[in-house]
Amino acid sequence: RRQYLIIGAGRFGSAMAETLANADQEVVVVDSSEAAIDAIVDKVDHAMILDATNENALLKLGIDTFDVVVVAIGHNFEASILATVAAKAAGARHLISKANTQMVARVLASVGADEVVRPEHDMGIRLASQLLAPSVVHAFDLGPDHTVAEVETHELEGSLSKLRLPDKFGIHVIAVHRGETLTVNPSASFEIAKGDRLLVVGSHADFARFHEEPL
Amino acid sequence: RRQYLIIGAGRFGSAMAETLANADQEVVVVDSSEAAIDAIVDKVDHAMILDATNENALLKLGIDTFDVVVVAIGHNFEASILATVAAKAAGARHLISKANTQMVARVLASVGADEVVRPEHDMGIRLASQLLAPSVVHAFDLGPDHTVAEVETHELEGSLSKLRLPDKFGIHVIAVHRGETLTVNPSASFEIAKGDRLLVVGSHADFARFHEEPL
Ligand SMILES: Nc1ncnc2c1ncn2[C@@H]1O[C@H](COP(=O)(O)OP(=O)(O)OP(=O)(O)O)[C@@H](O)[C@H]1O
Ligand SMILES: Nc1ncnc2c1ncn2[C@@H]1O[C@H](COP(=O)(O)OP(=O)(O)OP(=O)(O)O)[C@@H](O)[C@H]1O
Repeated sequence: RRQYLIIGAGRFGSAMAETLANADQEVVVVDSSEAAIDAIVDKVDHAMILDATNENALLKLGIDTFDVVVVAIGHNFEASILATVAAKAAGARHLISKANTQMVARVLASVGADEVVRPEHDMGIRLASQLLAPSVVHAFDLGPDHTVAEVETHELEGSLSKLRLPDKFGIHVIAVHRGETLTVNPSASFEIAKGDRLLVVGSHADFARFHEEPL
Repeated sequence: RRQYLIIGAGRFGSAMAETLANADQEVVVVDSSEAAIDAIVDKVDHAMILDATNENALLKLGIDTFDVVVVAIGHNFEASILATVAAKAAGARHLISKANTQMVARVLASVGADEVVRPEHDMGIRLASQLLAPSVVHAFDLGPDHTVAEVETHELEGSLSKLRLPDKFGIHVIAVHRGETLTVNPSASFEIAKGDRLLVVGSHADFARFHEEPL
């Protein structure tokens, strides 16, 4: 059971705190806003009103006892930088800080944050990457561990031997649908073209990976 | 080459537009703010100043010709709802809308958005899930396609046969490090305990999946 301290219970900090608490981790949340604390107090182990720019207050929390500390303050970038500096000085072992802009992200990294996240920016990249990845037309379970799916490849092109899907993703192409033509058990030299629909099989995990990766 | 329309060039919309444009997709961006358009115009195919609540202006864009339309307006939730309704009415085939709150997310889903994202909230869940997943102590490449890594399991417990890592993740446990003891080639009945360090091998894709999944 690991211990997490979340500084700032906005949308990002609250979502982290609730997910960790639901997984039975020990979660402590602090925020300078009473309303924010009221909204989260029943969902975590401890929630306290605290100004994270107050270094003494932070020290009293025993920051070095937490496995992970998250500074989830956004708009108030002074507070987010001060809290990051203070948390690191108080011995935070692994510090994740949220930034609203690239400039603040660079400052947070240089003052000691171990990880910096920019939720809006990072989610934009992630969603775009998922759109670039193959899309599932139909899928069903084959036994408890495997997925069979028809996927549309968008930008995937090249011979099957060059694409090496089994090696890279654990995915086997068992048929290729092009217009009216179905090629079953395509050979290694078969050339995939844009718009082809592939019938693939793989474990659930392999399939999810293939589905989320732009190729 | 697919065609994307991004309505709203804030941090989320711009990150999506740039990622798609870098992958050679056709990207059109509209925003009511001249400053936002100036910042993105050199990175995409077309960028125009447009008020997305103006249904006629949206219609002139030929919304139904895009593979994906993204309404990336945040704070102004009236505009984001109106743009979503207008885009759907204009024939948007696949519509993704961004919401800043759960309430707005529900409205967007009910007025026809095919997907609704809440970047701050979703990123909080995602980051928490990654923290709950096994963490990598060391890792190196074994040949071009495989990863060998020592991972710390945090919450992973149970016998190897019950955990079924090869089936679920394609990952093989080749040794278990507990305190001073190393057990090589553990049997199926070997009980993994919290804090154990596992030496695992798998393809790059399988390993990344294992590393990102809470177990
Ligand atoms: N000095 C501070 N000490 C503690 N908490 C703070 C401090 N400054 C701001 N906060 C809290 O951090 C939380 C998140 O910050 P804010 O709402 O400014 O950013 P945001 O980018 O909108 O956040 P989110 O996207 O997570 O909702 C708020 O609940 C706020 O009360
Ligand atoms: N009616 C509208 N038509 C077109 N664009 C709009 C309209 N209203 C707002 N926008 C644009 O949408 C963009 C993003 O919106 P806004 O900044 O309000 O939300 P945000 O939640 O802060 O966004 P992000 O997190 O993506 O930065 C801005 O560039 C803004 O100019």
